[in-house]
Amino acid sequence: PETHEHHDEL
Amino acid sequence: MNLFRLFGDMSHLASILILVHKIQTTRSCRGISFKTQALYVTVFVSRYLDLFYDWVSLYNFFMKVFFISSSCYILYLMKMKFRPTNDPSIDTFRIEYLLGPCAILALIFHYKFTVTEVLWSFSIFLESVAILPQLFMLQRTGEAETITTHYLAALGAYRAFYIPNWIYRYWTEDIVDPIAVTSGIVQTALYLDFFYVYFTKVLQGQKFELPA
Repeated sequence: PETHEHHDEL
Repeated sequence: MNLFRLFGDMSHLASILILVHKIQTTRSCRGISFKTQALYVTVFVSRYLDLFYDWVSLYNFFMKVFFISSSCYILYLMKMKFRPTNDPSIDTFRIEYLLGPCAILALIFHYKFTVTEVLWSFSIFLESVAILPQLFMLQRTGEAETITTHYLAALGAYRAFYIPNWIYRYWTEDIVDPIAVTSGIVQTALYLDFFYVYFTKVLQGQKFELPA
């Protein structure tokens, strides 16, 4: 899986 | 967005509203740790710096603004409006033992070595332990007003909902955020003791009291 650098969670 | 995350965010929102309601109606912040509340302001401010340069969604924007402003408002209520009801002598947890290690962890574990990313990591680590002064205070006094326990339960539920959200996102979007997941699990685990007493006592109509 990819780690996401874009923080879309609060 | 999935339902787990939405329920989590709504619990988080509810917890803050419960806390403000408790302070306003009892006109007192007795039983609330100022240190924990100050740590939450630190968490939100260091994490939501991306408000200035990154657009996620309208929902995301308003929630971030709400969390920053409501946490600052709670500090105002505790330090100004209802200051006499705040008793620092029982709020004795040493927060430097939380801030220091979180800063070091953030310098070691982050996704990019930039100021905002390191601050983001710091906020994630700090959030996971920010409740400790509050739980420590509860442990010390051995009891809590029922409304305060509802606040803590909603806050714990918020963290608990994020775990199925990450599992769901792993399966459906094939993404995983190891920093958020590990600290999120730690954070949820810190509530287990509290939840045990909450379910066995408060929800059965009894007062929240720890065994002597």
